[in-house]
Amino acid sequence: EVMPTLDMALFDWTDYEDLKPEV
Amino acid sequence: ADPCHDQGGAPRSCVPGLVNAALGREVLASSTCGRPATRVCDASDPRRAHPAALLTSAGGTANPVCWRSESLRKAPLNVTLTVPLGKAFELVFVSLRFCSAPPASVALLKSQDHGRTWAPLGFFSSRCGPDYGRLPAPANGPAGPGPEALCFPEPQAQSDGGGLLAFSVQDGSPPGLDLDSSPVLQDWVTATDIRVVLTRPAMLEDTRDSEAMVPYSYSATELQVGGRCKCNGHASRCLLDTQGLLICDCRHGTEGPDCSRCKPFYCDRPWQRATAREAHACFACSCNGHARRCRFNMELYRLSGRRSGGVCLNCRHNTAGRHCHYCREGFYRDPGRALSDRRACRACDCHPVGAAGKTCNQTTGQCPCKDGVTGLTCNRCAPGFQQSRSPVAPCVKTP
Repeated sequence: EVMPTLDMALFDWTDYEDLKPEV
Repeated sequence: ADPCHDQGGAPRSCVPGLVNAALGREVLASSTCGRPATRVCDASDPRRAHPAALLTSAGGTANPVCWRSESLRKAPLNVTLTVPLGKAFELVFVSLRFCSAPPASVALLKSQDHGRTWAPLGFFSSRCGPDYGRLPAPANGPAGPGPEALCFPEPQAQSDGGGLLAFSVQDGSPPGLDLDSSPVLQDWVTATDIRVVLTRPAMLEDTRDSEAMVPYSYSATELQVGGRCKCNGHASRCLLDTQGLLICDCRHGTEGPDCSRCKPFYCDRPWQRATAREAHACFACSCNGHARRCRFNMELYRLSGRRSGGVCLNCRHNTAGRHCHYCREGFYRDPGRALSDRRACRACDCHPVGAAGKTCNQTTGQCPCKDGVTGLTCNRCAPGFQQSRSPVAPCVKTP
């Protein structure tokens, strides 16, 4: 079973702003 | 045919041919007649000039053919002839033909540093002790283990009134020394310059009273320095470089005027002189095409059984290691490409959220994945997991 790639838009960075990768 | 490689292309010892290293070289004479002009010698008139150039010219139609010193009336009576050879040569013999009665005492010197320092090769005298402070040469050659400057009999006058000074490097060397295996013999035969010191005229040998001395001048021609351009077994010829300097046409990965060092990238082994048995070529470092520089490490060389001591410097194309043979951190080996390929190392490209780090397995390319994440770059949730909204735990178990 091939799973979909992680969708960056779904992540909530509210509490993890410092971990947010630069796009 | 390549003298420096065999038919299979393997390196082998090669040496330039035997030449007269003095031929065409400028000779510096401490005294030359003709200034001011005399009845028999006028430096400004080619028909009556006796310049030092006649000592090393090819001869032919020149007339006169002999160099001549000024008339020497009182001490000092020595005259010096110096021939810079232009580079290091390995001597075989030195000879000088006298056009008049040969001197009673002659010293033959060599320099190995282009005239800065001098060492004797031999002396030729009827009075070795008074003139040079030496005993006459023993019949069997040097008594010691190494070569030595000995005092030989003076050049003998010949029937034509002239004479010949002849010196072979073997004259001062103990029998049995082999040039390949004897560094002292290699040192003995090496010279960049030759100097002949005409110390004492023959006809004044018994004259004690300087007032009674008959004016005398030395006269000579054909100063020959037989030898081979010194290339340490790594070249079969010498050439003039762009500046007109004589240099070896170095092979075997060597360079320098005498091929006395390895070329910059050819330092996988230490430099050595070639011998008849072993060419001792310098080998290029093994960097898989990813480095242009390397350095030699003696410890690694010893540890390898004296086979390889090169260490690549500044590996490019994201490679690393002594031979640029693996990928640097953050990159992994692409199994579909040769190690020498510029793209042999690919970026790990670990997912910024799914991966627990940026460094992947250098062989497989597998990034370290967080729980529930899968894929080479950790960019998918594993079966039984689904994406969450938390970047800390991007995949959670499916309810």
